[in-house]
Amino acid sequence: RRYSAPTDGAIPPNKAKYVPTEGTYPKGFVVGSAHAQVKASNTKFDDLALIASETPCSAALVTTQNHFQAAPVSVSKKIMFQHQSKSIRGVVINSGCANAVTGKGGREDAMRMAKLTHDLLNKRNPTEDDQDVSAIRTLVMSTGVIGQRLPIDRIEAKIPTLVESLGNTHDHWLRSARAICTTDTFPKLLSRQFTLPSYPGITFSIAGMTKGAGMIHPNMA
Amino acid sequence: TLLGVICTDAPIQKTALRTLLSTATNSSFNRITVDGDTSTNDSVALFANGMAAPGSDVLEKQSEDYKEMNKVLTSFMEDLAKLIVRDGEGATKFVTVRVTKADNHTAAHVVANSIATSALVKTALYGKDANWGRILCAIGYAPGNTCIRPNQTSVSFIPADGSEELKLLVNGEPQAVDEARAATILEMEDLEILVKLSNKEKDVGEATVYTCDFSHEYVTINGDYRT
Repeated sequence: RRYSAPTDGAIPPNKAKYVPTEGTYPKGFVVGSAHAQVKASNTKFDDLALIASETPCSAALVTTQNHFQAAPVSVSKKIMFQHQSKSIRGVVINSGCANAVTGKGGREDAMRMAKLTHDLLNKRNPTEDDQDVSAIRTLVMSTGVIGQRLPIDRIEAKIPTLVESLGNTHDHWLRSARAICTTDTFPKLLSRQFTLPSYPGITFSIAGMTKGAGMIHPNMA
Repeated sequence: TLLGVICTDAPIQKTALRTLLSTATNSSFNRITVDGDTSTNDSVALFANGMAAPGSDVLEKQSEDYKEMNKVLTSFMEDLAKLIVRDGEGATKFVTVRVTKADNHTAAHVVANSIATSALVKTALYGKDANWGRILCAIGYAPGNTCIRPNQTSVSFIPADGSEELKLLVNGEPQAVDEARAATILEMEDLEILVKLSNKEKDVGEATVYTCDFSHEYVTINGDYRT
């Protein structure tokens, strides 16, 4: 049986080639992770991740078209709509519990998770924009078991640690990619550099993390 | 569930960002399948803070920069999406299903999906069985108006080592399959299944879907996931 498989956290030898040992990461983004023991059986591995821009930024979001959209999906879409996809700070993610089919309480939990993270991000990097606007500008995502409420008190207790953990090294990115995993056997992280025709002499960076192993047949819009 | 977060320090206008993400998603994350189940939580976010070129004009739709960014993002997201398939629960194989010469792209995608989600095709791949009959069966029941012409349909395995394709069916006629070679090809971790739906000169409809095999381990993992 696997949870955060293999249970000792070791990456299977045939998958190690897919895990980068270094990377080039975009300027102004910081990432972190923390352990909130969202799933009781996970006593070892980080299960909270935060990816944030040090300044408010443009954002875009695609989500599942499943009619039973999980609470964090509804909440993130609402945040994006309210702020017209601009001045977004980042996204807080938990693994271990999907916060799906959890009704009004689930939406309140997702909102609490996003709000506390956003408030702490604002304290860390205050901006003029944020001083005038108290609304939440941090997205929220969850993955894991469906039909169970989030242990929101445990999560909230660890969000300060999560924000304190932010950094921009390869290790920060890799740990964060690991924290969003469920039955994945390895963290999925890529980074790349590129140039654009109208910006001579400037090298841009792109980095991304993803997770998924089962319940995979996406049809996002 | 699929989650994804992508960050760039390029300066991209928000409407352009939305279109870029939507376009790239349709040819990456929306082209993979592990078990055919669409999650309640699938989400991918793209952030652009412009920090690599502060004070510059932002990238807008229809510019040359937009076209280049579209290429970069699509290729990047395709590579991320493939990692998920490689880590499919219990998977031992990474399989590319490419359907060509369909009447249109939608029909090609539907047929590719039908093959890529067939439990019997996926268990045959796990068992290293060149069971092309199951592939044809999945093509035949693909939903919607796919305009399948059995006597023009061809199926091949394309080996990952670059060696010659193994023809299984040509214009609806089964080929004498070298079982030893088929077994060698199916031993490899990567495999491509190529389906030609017609003899048209021009390739009107084409689609690629990435999938994996289906093993005992998948059942073991999911039989008690909740508890």
